[in-house]
Amino acid sequence: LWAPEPDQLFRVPEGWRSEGRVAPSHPLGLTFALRQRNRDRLEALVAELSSPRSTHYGRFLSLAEVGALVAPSLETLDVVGAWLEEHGVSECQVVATMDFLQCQMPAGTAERLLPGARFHRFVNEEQRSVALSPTPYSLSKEMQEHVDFVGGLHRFPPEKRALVRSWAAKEPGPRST
Amino acid sequence: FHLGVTPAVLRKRYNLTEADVGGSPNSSQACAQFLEQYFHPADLSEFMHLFGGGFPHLSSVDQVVGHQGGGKAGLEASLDVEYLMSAGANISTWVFSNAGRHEGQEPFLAWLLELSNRSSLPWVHSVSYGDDEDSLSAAYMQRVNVEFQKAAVRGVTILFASGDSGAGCRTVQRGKHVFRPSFPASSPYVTTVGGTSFQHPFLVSVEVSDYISGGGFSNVFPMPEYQTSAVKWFLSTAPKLPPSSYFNASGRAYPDLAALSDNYWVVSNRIPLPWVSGTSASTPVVAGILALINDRRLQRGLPPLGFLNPALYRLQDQGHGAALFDVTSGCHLSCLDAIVEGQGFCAAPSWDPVTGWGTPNFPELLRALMD
Repeated sequence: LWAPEPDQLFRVPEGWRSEGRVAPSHPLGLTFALRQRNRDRLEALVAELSSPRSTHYGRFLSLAEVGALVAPSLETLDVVGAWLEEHGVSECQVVATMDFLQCQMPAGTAERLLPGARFHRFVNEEQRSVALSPTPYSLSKEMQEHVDFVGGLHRFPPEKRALVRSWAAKEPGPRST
Repeated sequence: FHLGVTPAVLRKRYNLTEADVGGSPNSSQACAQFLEQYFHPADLSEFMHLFGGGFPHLSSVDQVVGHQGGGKAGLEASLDVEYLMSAGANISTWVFSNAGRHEGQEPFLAWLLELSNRSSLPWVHSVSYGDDEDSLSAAYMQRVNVEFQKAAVRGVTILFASGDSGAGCRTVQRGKHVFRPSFPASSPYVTTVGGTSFQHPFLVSVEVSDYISGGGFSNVFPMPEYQTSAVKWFLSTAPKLPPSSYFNASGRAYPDLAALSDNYWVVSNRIPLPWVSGTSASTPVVAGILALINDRRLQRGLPPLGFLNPALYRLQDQGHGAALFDVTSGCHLSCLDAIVEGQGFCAAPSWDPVTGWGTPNFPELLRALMD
């Protein structure tokens, strides 16, 4: 087995609480980031098209051209497609550039597909709920060449809020020594 | 004299005249919302009624992508839309609303997927979202970085708020701290916006760095070529730097530029609220100003700006130093320990990791980027 994100921290943010494991039939949506082709070429193109010194400055690509550049190889699409089908996952949508696959499946299937994952339901103070896995997932070694990571397992929705501070509270207090 | 930052104050400070509004049918701008934070069209309308006098503007959003729920408006969403449409006045505006409605769907990933799925996108995007770099997997950050490259080659400008925790702080072992960079602010393929405040809080005066302004050096992404000389200059000339063990001097340094981030007025749920602050305020302002520059470029048959940083870091070399107001005083927050005593980096002449190159001087920045 291979763990794509062993370094991803699972941290329950303040205001969220666990409500235990979800039922195996609980519907989930996971995002598979498929390995793209021509990443080096893409990086070089960014420099060429964005640098005012370049003769190609501003000659931007269309979405179709970007797709043609980075879309995963047929082998990747075949291998990942067959693996998902083998596990009974068929409800998938691919993005225009072919490098993300969004699939719907029950939690039980997701846990068989991604050994190590255990989906729990977390609820916040506004009754927003998410099903995430506090334990790391893995993929079969065969997938190492074809998948970058699987989204929807560990990261909570962003909680960033605008600051509201009064003028009186603007300056930080005296520093402790 | 003013009682807080409003569109009129921003337009005066950044030298935007009544005529500096959009006019091209092809220019466009957007902001992205996460969680279930929604803006109310009625708030935007009231905001423009109260604060939009003196310059032509639109009072409604052209397109909402995703689910725009009911209930109370979110302060963050109101702030984004109201100031994006005040700086980028008269420019078609989209809101990407990414609540992540299906369980397991990551709202930020949902936004990235939208970018990969739409053949037609607004040219400028303002995003106020960030996570600690050390909380995210390398595989995730590297792939998100590639998604920004995909947007860059399409001519899309993406701006991220630099964060509101200064240099940040993380304990690596008992009593030993390091600064804590934020992602995607630390991606070399986005333009990151820091924050400033007026030296005199009630006058449209010179700006100093806002102590909350996020900034520093990535521990994941190496320093891109476009910024090496500017950052090396800062590191070699700064009168006082934090100990080198606190940051990775060879990493991508941010922010790239800044705008006012303190004491904004926002209308949310029909109530005008003062004292709204943070780099989530400065980011839509810079986004709107860049959308105006795109507007002029498109009117002249030039391509949009696209990924701005390579051009931005060359302005100084090309003699366009007046394009940004250099912010040279004030320091930002960091670890509260005996070594750094709560102080991170300090603003300095030219680029610095608190306010980048400084804040926009619209007519000069326009001239430089039309050149």
